[in-house]
Amino acid sequence: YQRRAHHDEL
Amino acid sequence: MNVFRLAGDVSHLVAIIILLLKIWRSKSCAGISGKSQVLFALVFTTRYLDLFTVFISVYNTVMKVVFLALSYATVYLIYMRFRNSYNSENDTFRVEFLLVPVIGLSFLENYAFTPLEILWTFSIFLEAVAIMPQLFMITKTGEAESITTHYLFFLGLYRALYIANWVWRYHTESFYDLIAIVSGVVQTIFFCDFFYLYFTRVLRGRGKMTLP
Repeated sequence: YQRRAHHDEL
Repeated sequence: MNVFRLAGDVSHLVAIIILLLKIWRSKSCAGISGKSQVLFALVFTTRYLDLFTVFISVYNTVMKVVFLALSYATVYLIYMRFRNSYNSENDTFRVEFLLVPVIGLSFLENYAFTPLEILWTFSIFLEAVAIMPQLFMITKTGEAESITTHYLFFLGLYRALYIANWVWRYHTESFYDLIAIVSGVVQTIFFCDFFYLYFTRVLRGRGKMTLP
């Protein structure tokens, strides 16, 4: 899992 | 954004609208599990808490608002507006059997031990099992109106399309969200039994779906 600041999927 | 995710979101929206219109136009929520609808409203509430703190895109924000509004409207119709048509005697699934494991797991397995992230994980795990009360109700009554089966078809299709979206994103962006993927696969597996009945019975123009 790439650390992403936020979840971009609904 | 890719075509699979867009098709998935549209399918999800269609499912929610089918159910809402069915209840509103028939002025009845007979055969509908209010518990599942409350769980879906809880899924959206705990998942979209970043609605005001994180801006992804207009589409993302608009869809979050729409999903929240329509899911709460559905719960309102079931428990308030048309509550006398609600079959509480058939909607007897013990949701605590879903909530306790989901809460426990979201504390154990998450990307960050922060309130927002744990609530997001909770919403992902909860969504995988939120349809259980509805499927249980159908097995209990032994039948489902065809409109209800179309609702379930699009609802099941949406997460199946999301799986295609995750495969696509893995190959194009080498991005993957393991919690969402595992939970989404489990969720879609729960629909397989229904899909089999849907394709073999409902689409044969049998109107109602009666269980064996």
